[in-house]
Amino acid sequence: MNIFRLAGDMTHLMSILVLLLKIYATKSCSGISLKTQELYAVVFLARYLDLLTDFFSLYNTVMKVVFIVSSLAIVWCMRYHRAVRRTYDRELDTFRHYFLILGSFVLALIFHEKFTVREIFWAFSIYLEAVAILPQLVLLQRSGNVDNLTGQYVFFLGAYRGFYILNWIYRYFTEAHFGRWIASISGLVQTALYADFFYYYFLSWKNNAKLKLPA
Amino acid sequence: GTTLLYHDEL
Repeated sequence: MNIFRLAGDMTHLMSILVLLLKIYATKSCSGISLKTQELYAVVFLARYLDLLTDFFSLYNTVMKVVFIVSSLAIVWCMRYHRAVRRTYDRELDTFRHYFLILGSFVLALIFHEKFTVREIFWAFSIYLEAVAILPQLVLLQRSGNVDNLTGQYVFFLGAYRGFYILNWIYRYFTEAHFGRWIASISGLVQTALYADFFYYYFLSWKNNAKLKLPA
Repeated sequence: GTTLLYHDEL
């Protein structure tokens, strides 16, 4: 564990806490893409298949459980909670995310560390996570002004993988044979997808204005 | 030898 990875995990946890706060405090999920939340639930379920078989550390296991439970709870809340589900922007959240699942799985069948079920599901989860934010970014562009908590949620979610890139650079230079090209390249693509969001987020912060993504 | 294919990262 290095400081970059810890910062990344804490930022990721922060994004989830901000989203839970938004939904719980405002009893609303307006501006949040259910499809992105569903993709993240698939990402964690596919990536942490080893949850019950391998044990690295208490931290590792606890964080995996937190990510899986929180992502499923958010999906459940947006689908079935009486008050929350009414605030879901169903007509704006129309990204066909099934293609993202299919595409990521096909890519994982081609590029993986080893041709085993676990490694293919792991690569699938890495590729899917890289594109999972797309429905959310599209929804933000369509839903005009973005409320603060939603903006902070997306910001922390994008920043966490940026910290992981620093972690991979650090591990590349400090560990003998550290080659995690699948995660590194996918992480670069993932962070790059947030580039324009980060730009408009920075502008809104600098001008102290409401965050607004151009349609 | 090849790195043990474990995923210690989240």
